[in-house]
Amino acid sequence: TTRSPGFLGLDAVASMRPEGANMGHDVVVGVLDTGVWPESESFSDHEMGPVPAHWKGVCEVGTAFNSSHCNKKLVGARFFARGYEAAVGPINETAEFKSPRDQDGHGTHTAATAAGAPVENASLLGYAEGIARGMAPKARIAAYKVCWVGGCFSSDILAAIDKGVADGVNVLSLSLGGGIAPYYRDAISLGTFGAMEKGVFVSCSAGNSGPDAVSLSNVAPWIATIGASTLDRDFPAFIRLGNGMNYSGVSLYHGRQVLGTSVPLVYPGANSSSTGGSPMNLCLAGTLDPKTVAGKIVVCDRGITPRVAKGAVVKAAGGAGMVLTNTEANGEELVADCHLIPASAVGKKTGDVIKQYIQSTPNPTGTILFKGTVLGVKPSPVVAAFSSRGPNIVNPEILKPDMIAPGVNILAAWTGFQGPTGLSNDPRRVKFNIISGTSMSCPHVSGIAALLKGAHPEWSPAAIKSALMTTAYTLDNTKKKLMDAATGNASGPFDYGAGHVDPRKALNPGLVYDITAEDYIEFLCSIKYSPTEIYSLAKRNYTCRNTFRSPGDLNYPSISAVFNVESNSTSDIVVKYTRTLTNVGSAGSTYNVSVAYPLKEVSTVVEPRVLHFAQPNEKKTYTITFTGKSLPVVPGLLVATFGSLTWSDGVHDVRSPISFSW
Amino acid sequence: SEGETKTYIVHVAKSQMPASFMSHEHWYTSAVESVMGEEKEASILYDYADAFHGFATRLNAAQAEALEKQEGILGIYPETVYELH
Repeated sequence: TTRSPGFLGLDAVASMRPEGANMGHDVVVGVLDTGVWPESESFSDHEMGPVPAHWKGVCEVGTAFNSSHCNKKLVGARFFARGYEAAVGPINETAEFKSPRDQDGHGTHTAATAAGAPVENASLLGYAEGIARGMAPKARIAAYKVCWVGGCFSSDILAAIDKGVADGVNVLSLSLGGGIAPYYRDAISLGTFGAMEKGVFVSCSAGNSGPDAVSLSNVAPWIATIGASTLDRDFPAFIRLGNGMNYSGVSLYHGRQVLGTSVPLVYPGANSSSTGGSPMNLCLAGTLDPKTVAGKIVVCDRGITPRVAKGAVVKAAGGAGMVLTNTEANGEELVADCHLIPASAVGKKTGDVIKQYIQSTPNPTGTILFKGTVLGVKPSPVVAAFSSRGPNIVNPEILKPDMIAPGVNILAAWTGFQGPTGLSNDPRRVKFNIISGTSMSCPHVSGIAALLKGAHPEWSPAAIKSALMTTAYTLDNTKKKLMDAATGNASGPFDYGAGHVDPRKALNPGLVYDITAEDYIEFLCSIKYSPTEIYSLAKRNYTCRNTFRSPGDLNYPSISAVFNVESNSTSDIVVKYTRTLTNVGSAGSTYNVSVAYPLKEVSTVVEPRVLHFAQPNEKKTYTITFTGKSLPVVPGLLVATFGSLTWSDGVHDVRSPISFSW
Repeated sequence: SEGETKTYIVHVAKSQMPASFMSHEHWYTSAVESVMGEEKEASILYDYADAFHGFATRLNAAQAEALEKQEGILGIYPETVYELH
């Protein structure tokens, strides 16, 4: 990617000694996705050392893919299609690559984001230009193709995780998800439990179902659940109306048809009824009358069809350009697209103003002015409106998502098979594409985890996650609380978890909250899983020791205090958790605790308040007792407020977000 | 419908493999064929051995129910489809 390495401070990591020097060259990142386009320069093995000795993976042969497509960067490539073919029929090899080759682009993008090699002068048609590189540019990539034209099937996903573990991946990156299910029924939870047992760090996308609450996927506590946020980069495209007013939008359009002069402006949905009205406002295929839109800039509302598809519909109807307006669901968040016609995406407020102008003016006109790439945008990062939100409905005692990372308008490598819009009628072929999603934020964290694994090979997956979470930040580049693009207001831990990942600090966190595989099994005991269900995950008979008072006792780097209110009760509710910190810093360090919490609703006591670590790897335990007021809550309705707990030795701030829920 | 064949992920307790089987693959195939009646050829799509213990196979609902009752079978769950984020 361009910009995000700098935005994350990774440019400085390489010079950090000894932590940053390794750059993850012994680490293999397994990416479960749509495959890989091996010819991309992002997978060049120039100046790469020998493949790590522990690696047992292979490069599988299939349609347009052979063993020579792997190298010292792309060390493995496999495909898993038996479940897919059993469900939908044999793959038509003239239409779909039955091999690790990626025709979609998504898998190439995510793999390159995690661990792509540096590529100079990368851009999408001139946008986002710079040196593109993965977060761990020395780490190795193993591509496991599990997603096909018809979807990603659980039997294939489980097979890929199983094989990835056997191959020797150190990090697994999964930018996909499904609905919510118990851990023993969910292929990703099941498989990644086994991966975690073998020391594999697992990063998964949180989902794009935001800003609705309770919209997360991939919430198992052994998974790092990653939400998405913006970079300090934008692609402005201004809309100038005939009345002289200018409005800001974004676009990745690049072409000859730049609209220098005003052309007529039309909103096909102008005559829609207030109850939903005509689909013309959505610019769905076949709904635009060429007589009405030819030669005009057409205003289309988001919804139902992909954003870029609307541009293609307008183009087919003879439109000169498009203004794509957000609706209530997207608020003011602007996602840029590489449209086939001059187009700009605008927020709901701007969209409403433009529609009002069209409806109130006899001959409305406008033009679109493309300004290219702008850096240093403030505020940033901002939580993406689409990023899925907590609380965690499966286990409210585990606060999710875990953290956020860049996932809006991310440039990375692309397939040579299809154009940047993914539309069949897009003839363009690009080496890099700019796309958005928690799919893009997940591999950022996977790559950073690879860096941490390279720097600290002895750290467990839980220690790596703890380092990433306890060093995450919650203030943007204007020193204000991270904003939510969906509301324009401050966001909270149900939106960003511990905060935005900070790789430099994560390399040297001071203390970590470590968790063993047996701890996770005790967690399963605490959520009352049956012996059979536990066996499915643990792969062995296990007699619960019931060491946890509640699931919240899992040694998680964030804290979720759940006050279970009994009807008509007026007495306070006490929740007590134990946590254990491991010193991964220097000997002889003393940490003091500070707690921020909502004084009106909760009181909090931490014991002890000072922890002294005489030696590295020494462990110290503390308890935290929350006493919550018995709030008059409505049954079934969750009331939540937030705080934080920080252990500090003056150098390291080991911070845990706290959610309080009634 | 009852007769519709779907992919199921079968969770097994590997340590409970009957001694009469030489390998887990034989056990899985035999277990599936024992519930298939006339259609004797088992379709084992995957044999999971490292991160997870079990296999994926094609069954109808009645066959899945019968297989779940066999010793060493911990659970059987139908295939689900995930999506890219």
